[in-house]
This record gives sequence, C-alpha cells and structure tokens, in this order.
Amino acid sequence: HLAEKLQKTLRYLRGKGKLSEKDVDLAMREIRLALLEADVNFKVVKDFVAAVRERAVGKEVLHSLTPGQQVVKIVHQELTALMGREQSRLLASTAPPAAVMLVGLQGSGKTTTAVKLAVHLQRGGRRALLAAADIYRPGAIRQLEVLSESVKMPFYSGANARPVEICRQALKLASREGYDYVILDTAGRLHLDEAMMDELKEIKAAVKPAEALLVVDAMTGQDAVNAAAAFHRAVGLTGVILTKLDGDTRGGAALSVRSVTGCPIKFAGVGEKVDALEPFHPERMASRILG
Amino acid sequence: QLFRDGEIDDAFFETLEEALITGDVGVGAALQLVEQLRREAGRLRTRRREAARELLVVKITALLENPPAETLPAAKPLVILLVGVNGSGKTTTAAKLAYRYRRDGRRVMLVAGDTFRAAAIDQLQVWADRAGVELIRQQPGSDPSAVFFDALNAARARSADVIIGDTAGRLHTKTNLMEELKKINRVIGRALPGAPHQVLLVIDATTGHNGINQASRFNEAVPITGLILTKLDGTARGGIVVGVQDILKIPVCYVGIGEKIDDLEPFDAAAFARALLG
Ligand SMILES: Nc1nc2c(ncn2[C@@H]2O[C@H](COP(=O)(O)OP(=O)(O)OP(=O)(O)O)[C@@H](O)[C@H]2O)c(=O)[nH]1
Ligand SMILES: Nc1nc2c(ncn2[C@@H]2O[C@H](COP(=O)(O)OP(=O)(O)OP(=O)(O)O)[C@@H](O)[C@H]2O)c(=O)[nH]1
Ligand SMILES: [Mg+2]
Ligand SMILES: [Mg+2]
Repeated sequence: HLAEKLQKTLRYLRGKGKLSEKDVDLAMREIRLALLEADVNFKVVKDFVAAVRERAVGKEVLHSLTPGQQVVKIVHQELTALMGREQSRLLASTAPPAAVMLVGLQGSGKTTTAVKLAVHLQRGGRRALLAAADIYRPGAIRQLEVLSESVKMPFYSGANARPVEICRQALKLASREGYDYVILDTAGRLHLDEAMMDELKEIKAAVKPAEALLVVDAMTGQDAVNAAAAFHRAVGLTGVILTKLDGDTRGGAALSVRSVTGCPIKFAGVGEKVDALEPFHPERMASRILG
Repeated sequence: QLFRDGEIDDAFFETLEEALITGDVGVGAALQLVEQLRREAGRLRTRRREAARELLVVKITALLENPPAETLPAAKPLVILLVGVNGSGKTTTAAKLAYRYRRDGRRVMLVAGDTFRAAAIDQLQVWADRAGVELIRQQPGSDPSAVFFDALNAARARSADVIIGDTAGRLHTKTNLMEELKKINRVIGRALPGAPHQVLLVIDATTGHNGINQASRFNEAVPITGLILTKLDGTARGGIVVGVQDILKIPVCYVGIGEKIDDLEPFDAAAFARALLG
C-alpha cells in the first residue's frame, strides 16, 4: 500500500516542517514504482513525477499528517486532477439522431459496451438504434443482435453492405424512425492496419458522429498510449470508455490514455451484463491506480 | 539505437530498464533482470554495449526456452482446454489450433464450451466450418461441464485424435466462474482419465501486470500447462510472459499473429527476446 511504503521511506522525517528536495526524491522513487506497477505508461510516469515533484518540494507538512501522507495527498490530488472531471453524459446532436461511434483494439469490449450504452440512454429517456458495423468477425452481427434482443432494443444490420454504407443506412433509418441516437459498433482493429484505420475515417466523414469513443480494456499495459494516440489521430476521439474494471487490474491505462488524448473518460464497464456500466469516477480511479 | 555500441554506464542500464518496462515485462522482473546483468557484465568485464545486450537476449531466451518435447506417448485422444480472461482470443485461437492439427493430418474436434456469451457458439461454428472440423455443441445456457462430458464421449466414439475445448472468458477474480472452471476440469478428467492433457492460458499481448495475476489465479484453479500469447501482430511486445516466469514456470507454446485461421506460430524464444528489446 503506497501510503505505508512512503511512510517507511520517510519515517525519519517525523516532526519536520517542510519537505526537502531529498525527502521528495526518496518519495518520488516509490511513486514512480507504484505507477509503473499500475501499468501507467513509462513516459507519462516521468512527466507526472516531475510535475508532482515541483509541487511537493518546500511544501509545508500539515500537523495532522505524516510526511508520507502529505506526499500521497499531493499525488492523489494531482492524479485526480489529471483524470478530469466526472463527465458521463453523451453529447447530443443539434439535429438528431446523434451518432455514437465505438472504436478500439480487438476484444476491448465494444460490442458489449454498445448495448450497455443503449440501456443507459434508455434509462435517461432516450431511444437508441444499435447498428452492427463489424462485418469481419465471425458471429459479430449475431452477437449484437442477440444482446439487443435481450434488452428489446432496435437493431440494424446491412445485408452484404460495407461498414460505411451500413452506418449511413443506420443513420437514415434512425432519422426516419425518430431515434435520438444511433450506436455504431465497429470491428476491433489494430492501429497499425492502415486500411482499417481509413475505414474509420470514412465512417466518421459519412456520419459526422456526436461522439467517437475509444473502448479500452483496463488491463492494458504500456501499449495503451500507442493505440490511443493512433485512434485519436485517425478519428478525433471525443471520449473513452474503460472496460473490465470489475477485475483486479490497477488500471493505469486510464492515466496513459487520458494524458495522450486529453479526452474525458466517460464510462466504466464493470461486468459482462448489459447493465454493468457506471459513470467514470476520476477520484476513485486515482485511488485505485495508487493502490 | 538503444544499443548503439559504446561504453556500459548507468545511462545504458537505464535504457535497458526502460525497454523492458515498456515491453510490459513488469517492473519487478525488469529491475531484477538488469540488476543481474550489471553483475554478470561486471564479472565478464565486458565493456561493449553490444555484448551486454547479447547477454540480456540470452538471459531472456533462457527464461522462456521451452523444455524439450515430452517423450511420453501422445495421449489419444489429446484433450486441450483453452482458458483466459474476456476477449483475450480464446475462440479464435481454438480454431487456429484445430486447423493446425487438421493440416497435420489429425482427426480434430472442437467443443463449444462457452455456453454463456451471446453468439459464442455461432462464432465458433463459423470457425469450425472454416477449419474443416466438426464442432460439438449444445444449446446456449447449457452447463459447460455437461457439454464437455458428452463431447468427450462423442469424440471418443468417433475416434478423434485431438479435442480442443473453448471456454467462456472469465475474470480470475470471479470466484463462481473459477469454481465453474474447476468443475469443467474435474468432469473432463472423469470422462477421460488424464484429461485435459493441456490447459492453455490465452493472454492478450497488450496485457500489463494483470497478466501475472491471471496466470497465478488461473493456475490455482486448474494447472496451466502452457501460455498462448495473442495479438502479437500489434505494437505490444507481450513481455508479460517474462513477468509470469518470475512466479510460475509455464512455457509459452504459441503466439497469435493475426485474425486469420493460419495466424498461429509456435513460440520462438530467441526471436521473441530479440523483438522485446527492440
Ligand atoms: N468482466 C467484464 N467483461 C467484459 C466487460 N466488457 C466486455 N466484457 C467481455 O469482454 C469480452 C469481449 O467483449 P466484446 O464486446 O466482444 O469485445 P469487442 O471489442 O466487441 O471485440 P471485437 O469486436 O472482437 O474487437 C466478452 O466476453 C465480454 O462479455 C466488462 O466491463 N467486464
Ligand atoms: N490482431 C489479432 N487479433 C486477434 C488475435 N487473436 C484474436 N484476435 C481478435 O481478438 C478478438 C477477440 O477474439 P475472441 O477469439 O473472440 O476472444 P475470446 O477470448 O474468445 O473472447 P471471449 O470469449 O469473449 O472471452 C477478435 O476480434 C479476434 O479476431 C491475434 O492474434 N491478432
Ligand atoms: Mg465486437
Ligand atoms: Mg470466446
């Protein structure tokens, strides 16, 4: 546990007034290890520790806290601030329906999350159409169809159409039927795959989505920044959804993705069922990352 | 340019640590490996970076080198079970393995052990058809243990050489799901003593430190005989398999390098170690 580790490192400082450079150096080593163990990206950790170091040196240690606790408090505040404010609302369109595009690496949880979002929107009194734009993965269309049926949500899939056309048609249908949202489930893809990244650009140009959300597996390690940066460059993300937070991963990918895209993390996937979606809590995530 | 030849100094060891950490080897393993390298390089009095780098490649290769192939007679039928967390690539890998064995002239059957997730059976059916192997399946929602029990009896009756079982993705923190896995393992053993002969943990190459927890907890539930590292065709280097060796000596058997049915390769420890260091 970080606070205890820091306290051991800084225990000789009991009763001191201010944190010296040397105190802070010792503490920063522990912080750095904790963040790396939490899977925060190497470079992001470097920048973060430098920022915290700046804030911590010369800081007055509050009477009620030990030096270790004082440092943890600064780190926690800094981490929470970086995580952003709580922003779990989906942007609407001035001319509904608003398209919400879900993108990300293979297996991150897009299809499941698409349905969770539809359920979430319904609870807020909004009607969403679920569109199956993954024509590649065996059974992907059927997967979205089964999940949609399980919550009685409207579902659209194109017959032998390419993903861009499916998305266009879904938007047309949603407009005719008066839906507020269209949720586009796209195929998992590698950011290295130029053709597939071009497909995303085409879809975006065709539907002008109100939201382009990157779905990220919370267990992702150092690679999180690479994918996030590439998807952001290609699509222009408006937000992130972090999935599988019901596991025991520390989830440092959250900080990595946030720093490299600047996008809000809007929701957290916390289970396999279609109601397992929560608003993302920045402060809770900060505590989780620090361990 | 990480290892451009030159003097060995602190900066050099730091760049090594960075390479290992960014490759997801894990902080503990990275620091340990570099510490050992410092001592060894010191003992060998090597002053060139290139030589030190080569030492590290050799070390990592040795950590990951698979034990020599077993000389026991192959089990017949050979039963392989794929397990792992959600989305790691189990279903796709089951199909790839089936295809590989079939190409080797074996009589293969796939078992649809994921009776829970939406369209999981449909997904595996498409793959089984592509692989040209039969899929043993029951209704979605059936008890996976029952599916495996019946499947093993059916497969034996049809003289299958290799039976590959797909299971539902599950987080190792979910006790009930880990209990379900234990039961599947027990029931398979009852249907065919000695089975499953291989239990392969499928790990996504993008996984960070959590991969170590996964290996440890899955192994507590059912002894894991091998790892399969998937999605190595991405930018992630999959170093977590090195981190896993720190706590459990589980060989990496295959790597997944794409989404097509033949995108599976036997694990090459030396090539992997070299790629890991960039
Ligand atoms: N435990 C848990 N499992 C999740 C969560 N979100 C998704 N999953 C599971 O993760 C696996 C992958 O989910 P999918 O929705 O198929 O992922 P995907 O991104 O659509 O996959 P591709 O389309 O192949 O890229 C499934 O087993 C889901 O049930 C979550 O928040 N928690
Ligand atoms: N690029 C790449 N994608 C892969 C690889 N292996 C699997 N995938 C993709 O990863 C996604 C998830 O694969 P699945 O086989 O459904 O994973 P799973 O572990 O069975 O998922 P659950 O059953 O939901 O837990 C699919 O989009 C696959 O095509 C690989 O080696 N490389
Ligand atoms: Mg999907
Ligand atoms: Mg599966």
